[in-house]
Amino acid sequence: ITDRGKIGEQEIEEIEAALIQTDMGVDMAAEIMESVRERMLKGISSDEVYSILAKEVQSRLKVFEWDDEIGKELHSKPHVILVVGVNGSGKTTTVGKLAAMHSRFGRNVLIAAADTYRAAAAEQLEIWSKRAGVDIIKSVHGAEPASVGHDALLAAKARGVDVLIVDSAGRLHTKTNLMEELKKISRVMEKIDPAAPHEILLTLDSNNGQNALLQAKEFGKAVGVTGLVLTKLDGTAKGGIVLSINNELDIPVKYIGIGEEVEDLEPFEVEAFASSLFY
Amino acid sequence: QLSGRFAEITKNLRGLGKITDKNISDTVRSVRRTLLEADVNYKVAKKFTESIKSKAMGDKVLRSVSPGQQIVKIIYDELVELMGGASVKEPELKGKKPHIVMVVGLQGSGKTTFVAKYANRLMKSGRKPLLVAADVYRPAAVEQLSQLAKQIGAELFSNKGDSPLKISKDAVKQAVRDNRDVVIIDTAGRLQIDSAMMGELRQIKESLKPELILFVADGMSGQDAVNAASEFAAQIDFDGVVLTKLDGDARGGAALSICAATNKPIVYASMGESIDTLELFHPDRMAGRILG
Ligand SMILES: Nc1nc2c(ncn2[C@@H]2O[C@H](COP(=O)(O)OP(=O)(O)OP(=O)(O)O)[C@@H](O)[C@H]2O)c(=O)[nH]1
Ligand SMILES: Nc1nc2c(ncn2[C@@H]2O[C@H](COP(=O)(O)OP(=O)(O)OP(=O)(O)O)[C@@H](O)[C@H]2O)c(=O)[nH]1
Ligand SMILES: [Mg+2]
Ligand SMILES: [Mg+2]
Repeated sequence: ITDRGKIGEQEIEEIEAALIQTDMGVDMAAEIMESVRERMLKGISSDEVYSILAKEVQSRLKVFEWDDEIGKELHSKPHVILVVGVNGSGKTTTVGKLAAMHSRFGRNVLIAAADTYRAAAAEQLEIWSKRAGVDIIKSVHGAEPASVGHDALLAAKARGVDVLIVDSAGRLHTKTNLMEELKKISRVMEKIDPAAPHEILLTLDSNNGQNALLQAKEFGKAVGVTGLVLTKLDGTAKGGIVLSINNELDIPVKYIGIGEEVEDLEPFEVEAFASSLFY
Repeated sequence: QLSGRFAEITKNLRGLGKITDKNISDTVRSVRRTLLEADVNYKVAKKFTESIKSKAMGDKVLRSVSPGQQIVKIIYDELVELMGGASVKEPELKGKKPHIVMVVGLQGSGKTTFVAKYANRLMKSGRKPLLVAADVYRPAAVEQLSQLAKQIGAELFSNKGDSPLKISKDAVKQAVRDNRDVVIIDTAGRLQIDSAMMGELRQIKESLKPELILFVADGMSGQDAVNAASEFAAQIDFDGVVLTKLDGDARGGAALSICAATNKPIVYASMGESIDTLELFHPDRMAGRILG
């Protein structure tokens, strides 16, 4: 489009198509096109197309001040992070990466294997605990997930740990009993420390389409989500759905997963993300 | 504001006496919106609605007693046809034994779980599968398949430290020795843009010539589903698709996108985490789900 010179109705349609293909949703794409079409049709250069769209996208994303959040003094000891999300979205891997990240800040980290259901879930997290150089609390296969969370928080307090990161089993938000189980994990920790979990991170697979919005809504309703982790952004999926999520819910994207190694977790940066949508 | 709800579209259509250019284009726009909201890829949805439009303008509809009804039927039938047609066929393993089945796809799509479910299904019909843990990358991947194999009472082949290619070759040799008639290879999740990892799959394929290669895709996939599917089809040329996690509320438009982009059939639908939740894929049920 950009080297055709003039923007006409044909180009407007192609730009809207490109927006839709980022998974931002039909309505969001239409809304953005509505606010840019007059400017575009009046006659703009190709660089301007790109910068106008990037600004529209940026204005619709919540900024996450990573330095403030990660760099700040943690208020509670331990600071508890619960990681939740649908099956295969990247929770266990993200827990490992987060543990390493907090460790790099000189914090004493403990992780908890509260996925007591899926085959080899605890074994998988244990390997991550070694990679991150942190301790792990796990139980037996089939144990009550809430009891693992409970024991892990007590252990974290007793050991004077700075950060406790709790991995949970994958679950579809449509499964009521599994969402109840998740609420229980959170409630049980709240009984020990009313402010816990201090962070509830929802992992969203960038490959997911409109269902990611439903996931954010339902997990948000069930346990309250404080931040999103957009995983697998190293693939070709764009993750544009976060625009719709930011539009309807007050949940910022905090991190992005960009690979399968321990260092492949970065703080979310609005400008970089906006430009990535168009490449 | 055109409704994206097919129920509303069909209600309006059924009441139509006369077909006009206006109501056909309104309908087509509504259908396109419905498909996009259901995660059907933009280009696929566009092509689909253009084909519906030209069929709707056709003779059969204009002369029909209830043209609106006819258009609804065209939309539904076209969807079913694109996803494989009304008759459901399970891929048969009828080549030389042991039958080699290879399972591939993006990270986290549900391959390992599918391997166990598929093996269990084969065992129910008297087959003796050998599961192969060829994912040497993911932490505890071998352990995961090992636990699943125990759960269903199936044999597992694994070998720490060997390459996926060597593991697969050795597994086939063992299957011949032990009279296992099916070898199912679980591979690591990988990006279609990772040339080294795609090369690894091509190597296994060239060396073992699997009878059946299945591409496992997440049923919640959005616009990008066509990219991975097309690239895997181009580089690996799989035979069929397994769509997973359909027990949730994702509309499943990826089903149409993948079929349209690769011309490969979706053969199985995974409807849950437990072993007994594997079904044959039904295009008609999927069509209804996509249309909402
Ligand atoms: N390419 C890529 N792969 C990722 C990323 N994050 C996770 N993965 C991979 O995705 C797959 C699933 O990751 P897990 O961490 O097991 O996901 P999970 O949400 O814990 O899965 P369940 O516990 O089974 O629900 C693994 O193969 C990971 O290596 C990422 O950012 N990029
Ligand atoms: N709800 C639901 N969960 C599923 C289904 N199929 C697989 N899962 C779950 O999805 C998650 C990922 O499944 P895996 O079998 O580990 O996926 P994979 O493709 O082998 O993952 P990688 O090897 O890391 O690429 C696990 O939590 C499974 O239990 C399904 O049909 N429905
Ligand atoms: Mg996990
Ligand atoms: Mg696997």
